[in-house]
Amino acid sequence: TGSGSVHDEL
Amino acid sequence: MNLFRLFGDMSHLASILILVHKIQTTRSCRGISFKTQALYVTVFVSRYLDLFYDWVSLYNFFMKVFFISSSCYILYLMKMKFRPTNDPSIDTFRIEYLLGPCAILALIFHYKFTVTEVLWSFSIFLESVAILPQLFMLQRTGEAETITTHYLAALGAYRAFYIPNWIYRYWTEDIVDPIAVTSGIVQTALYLDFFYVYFTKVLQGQKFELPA
Repeated sequence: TGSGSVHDEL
Repeated sequence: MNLFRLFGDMSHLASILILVHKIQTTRSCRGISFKTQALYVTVFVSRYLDLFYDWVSLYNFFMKVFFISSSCYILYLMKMKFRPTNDPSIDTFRIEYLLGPCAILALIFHYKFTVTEVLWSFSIFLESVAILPQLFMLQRTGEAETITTHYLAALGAYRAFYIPNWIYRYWTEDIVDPIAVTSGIVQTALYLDFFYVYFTKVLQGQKFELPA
């Protein structure tokens, strides 16, 4: 599982 | 973009339109916590700094601009246009107890130790608790205008919709954002009490009143 940030969300 | 996130965003959009509509039509911001609204401006400004250096999509761009400008407009309505209807004496939650811990959490938990990334984390943590002055005010007065409860319900639904969105993204994109997910769950949980009264009273046509 990749841990990543959801910077494309609002 | 998936349907859960779209519903969440639309719900967020609706909540702001309901709030502006309530203030404009009743010509009053009675029952609305200025502190919560000021925290939302802080949240949006600190999170959407990426407007200046990161392009996601036209949708994303316009939503960000809308959230920043509408939240500032609400502060203007409360502090200038309808100032006499704003009663600071019942808006007594100490927001330094939110700002301080959120700043510390952001310094500990972030994806990169840069100004914008720490501010992003800060905005996520702060958003999760920004509703507390409003809920505290509701608890104190024990009642709310129906339109105000619709505003809160739409606002609560927004982050609730994001939870299935994250589950969906875990399955389809194999990504998990622990900061957003943890804060999002906390944020949604804070509304549970409110939702209980909203569903059992307001949606049955009764006034929003808390038991004495």
